[in-house]
Amino acid sequence: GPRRHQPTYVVFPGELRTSLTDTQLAEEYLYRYGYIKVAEFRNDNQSLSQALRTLQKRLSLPETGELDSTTLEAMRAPRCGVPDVGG
Amino acid sequence: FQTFEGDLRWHHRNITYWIQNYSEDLPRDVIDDAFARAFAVWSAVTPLTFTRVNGLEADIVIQFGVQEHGDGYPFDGKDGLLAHAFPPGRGIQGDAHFDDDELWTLGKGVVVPTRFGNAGGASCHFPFSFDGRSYSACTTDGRSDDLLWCSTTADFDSDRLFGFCPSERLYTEHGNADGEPCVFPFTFEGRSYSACTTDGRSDGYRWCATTASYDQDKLYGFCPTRVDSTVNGGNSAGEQCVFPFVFLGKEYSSCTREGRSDGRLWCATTSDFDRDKKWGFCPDQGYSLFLVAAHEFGHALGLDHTSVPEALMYPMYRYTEEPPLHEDDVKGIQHLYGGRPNPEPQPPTTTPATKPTAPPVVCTTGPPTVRPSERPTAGPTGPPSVSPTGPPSVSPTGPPTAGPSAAPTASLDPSEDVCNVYIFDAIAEIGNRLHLFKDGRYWQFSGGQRRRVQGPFLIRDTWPALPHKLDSAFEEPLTKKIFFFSGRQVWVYTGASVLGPRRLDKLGLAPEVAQVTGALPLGGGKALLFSRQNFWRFDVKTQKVDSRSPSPVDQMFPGVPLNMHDIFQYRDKAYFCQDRFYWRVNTRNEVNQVDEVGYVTFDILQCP
Repeated sequence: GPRRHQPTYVVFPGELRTSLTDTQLAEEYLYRYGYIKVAEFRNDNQSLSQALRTLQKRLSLPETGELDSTTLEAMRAPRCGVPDVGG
Repeated sequence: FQTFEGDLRWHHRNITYWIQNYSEDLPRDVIDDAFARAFAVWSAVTPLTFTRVNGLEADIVIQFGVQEHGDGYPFDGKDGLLAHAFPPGRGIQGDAHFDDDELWTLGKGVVVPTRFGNAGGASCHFPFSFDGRSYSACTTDGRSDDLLWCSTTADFDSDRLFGFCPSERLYTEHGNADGEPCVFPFTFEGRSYSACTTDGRSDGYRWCATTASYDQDKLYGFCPTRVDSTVNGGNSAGEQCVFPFVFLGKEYSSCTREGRSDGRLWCATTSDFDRDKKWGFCPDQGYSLFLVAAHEFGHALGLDHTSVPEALMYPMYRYTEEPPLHEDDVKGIQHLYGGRPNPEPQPPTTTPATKPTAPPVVCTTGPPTVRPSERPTAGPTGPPSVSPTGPPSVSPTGPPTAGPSAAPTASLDPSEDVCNVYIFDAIAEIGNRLHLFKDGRYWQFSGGQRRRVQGPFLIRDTWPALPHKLDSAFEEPLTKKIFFFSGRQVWVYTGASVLGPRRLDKLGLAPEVAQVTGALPLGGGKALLFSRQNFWRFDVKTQKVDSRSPSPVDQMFPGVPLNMHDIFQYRDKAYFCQDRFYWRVNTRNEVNQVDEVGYVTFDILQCP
């Protein structure tokens, strides 16, 4: 019988987002919704983890401080643009 | 709940709002209604009222925009960030912005109102099956005149209900040609056009001439949007899919997930993606404008995001058909404005305060007379306006001049007039008044000397557990229990308490009984339940039909039509409805003779 062909994935022009890594996506999200201020961000695991913990608490997610799949899924969900922290 | 720093709130009660522009994803009246209902969510639990005005002086200015749209907080293309709003205050404060790179719907796919056909303007039902194939967009299949049509139910083959989709070949909007359809080819500035164009305009709206020469006659109209095949996002938002198109050397004649890892449907907007690289996302369920607006208006009133996932003010989008307000939201808004000062609102005696949730529906006049293969007659639409070459003085994005207001007003909406409904979902005598159900609403009718019609009311306001569409209903005179049927489900209301939904087989009806089309209470706790050409004896006490096999209707009620869509009792007589007619049977004399045939609206409801 026919064999499933291997899917070919292409990068569609004009679609930046898919090319972000998970960490880049997380940093952009944490910044956009007020969990970290640019000035405060020290690009180290500790401040990322702290910000993630704040987000997880705020969105009633399991508070792991990790960029786990639940948190990534929440970051990819469609949502309101008003920042969560800082008004 | 959270409020903004300093408990920002409005210091007056009658809040005004202005819909500055429109998305092309939804008919305008559906957008107006979605916003009005979104405001009503908050006015129902606070002393606030919301009045629609026309101009920047409004407290809340509502705007659709894409990417950077003037406030320094750019949107981000399809999905992701859907909308945002500013807390109460002057200027941009209090305004709500919606990302027009999203597909705005009512949460369950594109809303495509139809014209002509035999479904009375009902919206397309996607997907629908025709001739054994499934369609998720309008099609010209089955027609020789190339007009786009769709089924307004899931199955055209069995229901035969259809309408014509927005198309410039059917009509145009606004402009100065009274809605006449486009004429192709037409000449504009010496060039020939065989399709709609945006040439000559800076606002990007597609238009056409309604005569062969725009240069000579200056008659034009705007081309209706085809939301069912317009793409969102990608790099050709607002354009149409082109089928077939070539992708990686293979031809596709419908939207595809190929090439993507996220499983989203896309299409090319030219015939060759490999060459032109032009594409966009195909319509999906979209986002409910009503729900997102209700959330954003929460911000505009002073509420910040909450951590309660079930609450309306939780930042993530979640589609629900339930009333969106959570107790957390109510606590929050009442912290800012207090509760609603009046006693519980009474059902309106004349018209409801809220607008219907669906586009106006005008029902058909009898069995389908226009088949997909016949040409409809065109109808005039749209106000005259300016020529496309100069800046429009009244642009298609200009708001209509009238709109819903907080105070109940006499409704001009034809769909609210019971006399405009020709085919009712269900009719039943409840509490000595005739109840007529249609599309989630119902009217109460009292005949006799003084004809009195009340409503429409929302079914869910009186019987919250009921679905939008009913097949039949009846009240058992002894116990006052009210039975509602829809599909294979039954609900039994005793006062405010409800039992159900339960499956029809709980009543002893076999699986092949697809629906209960009517019921006749016999008194003494007995009734007859009807389904198509058969009926069963039903014991209200045991809530079971008797085990004998069903009896054919025409055996007991000779002379009534066989394909009835409703049977009900009214003033001790049985009414058998087919289409917009009824056959009345006098059941008193045991002979069950048809003693009258008439129109439901003219002869029962005494419509003019």
